[in-house]
Amino acid sequence: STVVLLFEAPPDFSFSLRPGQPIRFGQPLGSL
Amino acid sequence: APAPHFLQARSRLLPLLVFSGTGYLGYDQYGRYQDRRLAELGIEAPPPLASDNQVALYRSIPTRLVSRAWGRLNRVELPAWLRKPVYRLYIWTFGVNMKEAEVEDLASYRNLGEFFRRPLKPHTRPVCPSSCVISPADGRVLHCGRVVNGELEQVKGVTYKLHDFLGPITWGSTPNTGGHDPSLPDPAAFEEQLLCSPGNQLYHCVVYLAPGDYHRFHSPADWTIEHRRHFPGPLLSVSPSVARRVRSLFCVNERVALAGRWQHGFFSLVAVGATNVGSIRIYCDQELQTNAPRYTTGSYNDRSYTSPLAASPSSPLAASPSSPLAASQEELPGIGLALRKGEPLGEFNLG
Repeated sequence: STVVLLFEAPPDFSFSLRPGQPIRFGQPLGSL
Repeated sequence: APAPHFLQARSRLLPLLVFSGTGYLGYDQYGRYQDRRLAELGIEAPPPLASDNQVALYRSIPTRLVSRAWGRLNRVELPAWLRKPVYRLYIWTFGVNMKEAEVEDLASYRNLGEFFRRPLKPHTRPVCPSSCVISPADGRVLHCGRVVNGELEQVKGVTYKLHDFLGPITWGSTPNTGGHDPSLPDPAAFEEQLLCSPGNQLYHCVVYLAPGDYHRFHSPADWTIEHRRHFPGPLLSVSPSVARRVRSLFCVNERVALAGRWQHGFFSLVAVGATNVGSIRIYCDQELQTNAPRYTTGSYNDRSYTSPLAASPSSPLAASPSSPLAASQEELPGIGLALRKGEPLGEFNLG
């Protein structure tokens, strides 16, 4: 199963993740 | 004396299996060697996509039927003496951390389905207070980044169209049931339609949940859900190896898309089912039924959360007493369902 998030944000939003990285619920995805 | 007939047949079959197996391994290793060579030269090898015929062959497998049979099997109550060995095998196979589970006693789970959707102990997953958007689930990041020209990436280099994934934008107008959209808009124009503020961008993040992971998902931000769209469909595997080979996989599989707004504009969470994990439950939506035979693939079923009926306490959309949302859900008549970051939102179930 998969969860896809799709959202609008200002252009200075940046992800703090890289593909393949394990992640837990509650961890930040990125920041503004 | 001549060997029995079955032994003769086996002796003929064995070399065939050995040769074909060796040949396949050799071919596979050669492919990996080529990829390594290209990587050394600084050339990124394109993902080996499955052909249309291969995808059609895969889609011809009755995955929905298999999934429902699997779900039915996993709802059967196991005898007490069998529970621990079965769950221990599952824990060992998929690396489940039972110390995080709210109920650690294996014997108290009546079946594998119940074990699969086990809740975690409170405060096991602290929610980041400073970030505006958090991971909704445990898993692995398949891809994340910007949406470019109305296209998303399921893994690096394998794209799918936003319009095919979400369907036409009808929220805010009359809810559509069982609709088909014959028109295919320009992908970039469709992306523009979703944006609320000029200058903003669309971002996406794909989180894959492996079999041993915690299979509930939570609100990734403070947002208001306005609309739910259920796409019935086949239930192909969504494992990274398949996602790398099947283009538009997430536009094919059964899924539930929740759309709404957050502080920066449009916000959406889409739960995509898979063969083993075919049914999706949204706690605030008791009307939603996924992986049910009555739905035909290729259509979608909409539900608006902004109508006065949706927000009334007697509505089927109101949280049920058994729902984790019962105490915390905030219903805003005419606006939608307001969720705070980290609140329980739904779960995946076996079959």
